[in-house]
Amino acid sequence: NEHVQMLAIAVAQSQHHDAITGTEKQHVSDDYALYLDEGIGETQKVLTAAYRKWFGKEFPEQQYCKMLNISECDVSENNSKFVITLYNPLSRAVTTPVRIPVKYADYKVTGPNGANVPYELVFLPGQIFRLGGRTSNATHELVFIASEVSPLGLVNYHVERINEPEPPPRPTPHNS
Amino acid sequence: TEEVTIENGKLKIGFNGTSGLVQWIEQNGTRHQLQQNFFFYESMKGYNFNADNRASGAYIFRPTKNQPTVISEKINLTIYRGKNVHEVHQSFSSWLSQVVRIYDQQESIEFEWLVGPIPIMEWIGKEVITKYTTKIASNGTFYTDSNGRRWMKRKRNQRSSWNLTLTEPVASNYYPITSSIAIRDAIHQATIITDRPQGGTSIEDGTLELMLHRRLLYDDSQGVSEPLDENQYGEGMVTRGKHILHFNELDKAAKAHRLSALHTAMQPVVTLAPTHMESNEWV
Repeated sequence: NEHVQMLAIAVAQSQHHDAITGTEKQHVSDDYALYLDEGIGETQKVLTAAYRKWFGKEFPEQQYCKMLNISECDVSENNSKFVITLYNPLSRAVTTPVRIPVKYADYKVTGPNGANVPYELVFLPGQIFRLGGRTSNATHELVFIASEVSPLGLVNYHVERINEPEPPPRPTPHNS
Repeated sequence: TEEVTIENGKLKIGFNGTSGLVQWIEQNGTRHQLQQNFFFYESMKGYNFNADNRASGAYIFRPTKNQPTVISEKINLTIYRGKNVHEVHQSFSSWLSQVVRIYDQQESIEFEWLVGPIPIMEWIGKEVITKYTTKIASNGTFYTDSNGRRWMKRKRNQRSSWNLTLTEPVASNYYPITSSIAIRDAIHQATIITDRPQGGTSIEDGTLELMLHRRLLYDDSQGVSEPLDENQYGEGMVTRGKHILHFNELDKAAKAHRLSALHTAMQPVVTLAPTHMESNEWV
């Protein structure tokens, strides 16, 4: 409860019109972002505890990829095997694409019932590589479709990097 | 310079092979005009240290001209066609690119834009917008959602409860969008679903424009006493996000909007964890 409370306090504090609209000085805006980040970080523990209740206590510590907005994710870039877990908060089944930044390699994606899941590697937009502050070595996104995740349901996918062939050259623009 | 098309069994999107811009959308065998491009409004600087004319700033959106400036005339396209997804990567400038993508069997188009750092070498503040243009005869009317619950009807250059003196032809028509903005006529509706609250409007019939990012150089003297510059490490911030566009016959628009807006606002929570287990052990 205290983990959720930390996010609740940060979100409550962000109801201030300055936090919503950005009408505050930069260092105040940075503080709002810091509190929200701390609060969101705490909720990873809530998900881990909940998943361990359902999947057993050996279920690993859950992590968000908080840098997806710059296509960076430590877990998927630096582990040859990892598990992606989706929780569907809606009261109806959803089919949704899953996009995770990875290095170029051959992967094997295994779905909930042991079936092989077809995936694709899509190259990242060129501008991503010019962003200051991005330290990731991901060059592609692993894309697959999570079909019919049940209402308020949980599903996980096991991903294994099989081997790492030389990545292909970046595609040349069509009409450069 | 031949036309570029991507399709997914439900939709087909055409890109002009010379300009690189989205040109049309084809659905159920019928082709409709759909264009999209990025522009920026030049920000008002204010005068006499804001003693009178107010600058565009954290509280105020105030362009110097009513016409926005187009960001690029020539766009590079890189195309990806896969089983689950078709994508066209557009590069508008060193600080602005976009991926237009359609997933297999989906009836919506995803525009994922990446904007920034906004350059200010001419010392001009910029307010970057994306603009979607259709042939929908919207007749000066558009709709923005109120907290994701219901549509608010908006009439260009008017207010529902008082006679508006139009001093700011652009800014007066910008409204807060929590999750969606739409235009419609008797036949079609175009709906844009956002992944965060933004400002938006329909300045001309058939168009929708939304503000994505701003970099301003003067305080608007409303109390912050700091320009909205966000210059971490001396350069501007970068923002990345998505718009989901639905182009529907009128009687299908409400369902498409509601299901998609809820799915966007309450996406599945994705978490990762390293493991040593083989897949069969894990299963």
